[in-house]
Amino acid sequence: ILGGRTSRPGRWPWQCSLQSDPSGHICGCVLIGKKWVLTVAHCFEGRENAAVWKVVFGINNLDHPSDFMQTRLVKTIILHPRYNRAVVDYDISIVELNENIEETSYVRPVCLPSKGQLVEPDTYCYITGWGHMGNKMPFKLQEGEVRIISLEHCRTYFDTITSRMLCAGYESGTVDSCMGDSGGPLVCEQSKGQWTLYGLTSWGSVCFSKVLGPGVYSNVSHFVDWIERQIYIHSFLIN
Amino acid sequence: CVLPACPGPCANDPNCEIPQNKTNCSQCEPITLELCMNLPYNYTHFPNYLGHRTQKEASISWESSLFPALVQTNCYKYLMYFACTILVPKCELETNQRIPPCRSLCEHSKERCESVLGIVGLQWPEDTECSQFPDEKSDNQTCLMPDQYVEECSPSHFKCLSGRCILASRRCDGEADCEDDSDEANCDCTERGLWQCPGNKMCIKHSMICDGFPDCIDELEEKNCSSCTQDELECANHECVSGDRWCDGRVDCTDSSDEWNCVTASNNISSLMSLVIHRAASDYQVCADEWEEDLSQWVCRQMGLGGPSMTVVTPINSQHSEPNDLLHLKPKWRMHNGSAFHELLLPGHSCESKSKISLLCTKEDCGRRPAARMSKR
Repeated sequence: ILGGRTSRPGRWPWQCSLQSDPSGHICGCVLIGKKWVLTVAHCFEGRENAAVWKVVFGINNLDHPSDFMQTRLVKTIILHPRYNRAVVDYDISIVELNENIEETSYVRPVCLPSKGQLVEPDTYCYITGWGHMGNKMPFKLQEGEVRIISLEHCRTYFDTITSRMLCAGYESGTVDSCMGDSGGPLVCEQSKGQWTLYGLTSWGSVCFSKVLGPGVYSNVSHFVDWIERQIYIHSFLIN
Repeated sequence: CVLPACPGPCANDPNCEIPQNKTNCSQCEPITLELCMNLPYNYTHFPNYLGHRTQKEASISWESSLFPALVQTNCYKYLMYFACTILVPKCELETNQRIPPCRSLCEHSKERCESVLGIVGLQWPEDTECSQFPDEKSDNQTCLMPDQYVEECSPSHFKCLSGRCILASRRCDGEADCEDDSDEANCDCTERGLWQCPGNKMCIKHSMICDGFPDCIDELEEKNCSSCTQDELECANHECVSGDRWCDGRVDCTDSSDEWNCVTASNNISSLMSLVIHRAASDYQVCADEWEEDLSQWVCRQMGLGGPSMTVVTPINSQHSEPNDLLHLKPKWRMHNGSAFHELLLPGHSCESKSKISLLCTKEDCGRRPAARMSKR
């Protein structure tokens, strides 16, 4: 996260770290249910095998396992069938954990938007992650406040914006996500104290350079139906 | 190869299962990187000159998106060719040797294009130090130089009439990227091998028609996609499945859509409604005989509403519902743990309690975080 700040432990209990040996942290991810996590499809390019992955919850400092940390293996990776590498469209995937997490103050699911629930342009939301800060990779979880940008305005920066994407950030690019944040959450506070997931960090311009522009996120509202169906199919139909 | 029989250098040889190929296998592999599919050679050898061990790694590398973007700036005519000679180096089939680009090709690419990268704060990729490549004038080592047949643009580019290469995603995007606007000419769908949505001018690939995903306005490309008979129902991917297999707890459509939305219960307190099962294109209510709270949780979880539930048993209004409008729990339903709720139900039984189930499901709590810890100062 560029232009953000270090988060207080427990502030984003749905944030998780998608890890694969020997690299360790590869991408961010988001807890949406006791055994269900969302992330982006491009994190699995070249590593489609579920066996090489693990998911870590309840940590703030990647380098210091905390008492509240929970680690799970990956049972199933469900990539969106329309994920398109060339223009990074339909960049979303669902991860089924090998067993339920235990809900604590430090490990909790975020809300999904209801069908058709969209976030308005100019709303202020938060992005979080352990990705590049422009000059180094952090150990501690970073958070940054970004503003939602309309798709029309976003198209003045990028010409491959589709309705499956959401743009957020600032013209000057001062607060933005970066490599290593992919798959992490863009959340907005709805009714008092309740946070909803509207975006998954997906792509943008080169974030450690002078190229400006907002960050581009997978638009979770567009995929709510697909997410709920996949969870239902894998919970009740595939046995 | 996945077989352990193919050690080290033979691991990438597609024929390594053939016994005599275990050791003296070919180390050349066909080029699969889309970016470099129009080179004057078809075989490559890994690792490449950027340290990538496989083509897969090269295809998701930083350089494989940097170079096509840089080619658009027209900084050097043979930049794409140079990029491919280091991303997917030529492999000499006879000798299994990797053939490098000549030093002058590297130096010309770097001289002309490195400064362009600097403008946007990027560096030339580290591993491409030109001194590592042979000097075609002095060394007698074979190296690659472009000839007049070399394609300046990759298959991932569109070539302007002026000769410039722009990314294919910029073709017909409504903005002229070529100096001569040629990327915005002949843009109607058919000329680009695409299908035009009725209503708006949007172009979609033919493969997107009747694929179960909405693209055009009003999902017009998903209409009239199947010819199901009278007693069949249409799956989301337009297959036809006989109506009596709809919501029977077993997946019949290849996309499993015959088992979606089979159960309806209310999810807000104001409109408590009967639990309804949509089976074989008819709606049924559920008899209250032997109902237990676990079942209410089961139904709600199946609908993605794992929060607290409320069950109400209501007498059957005999005027409005026929006995066979009711489904009854199977005996020993508990043995079906983990399957879909509607699989536990049978038609055609009498309902002793003459009552039906109404159910309210709620969302699990979510999106809350612990209050900040109070620490005295």
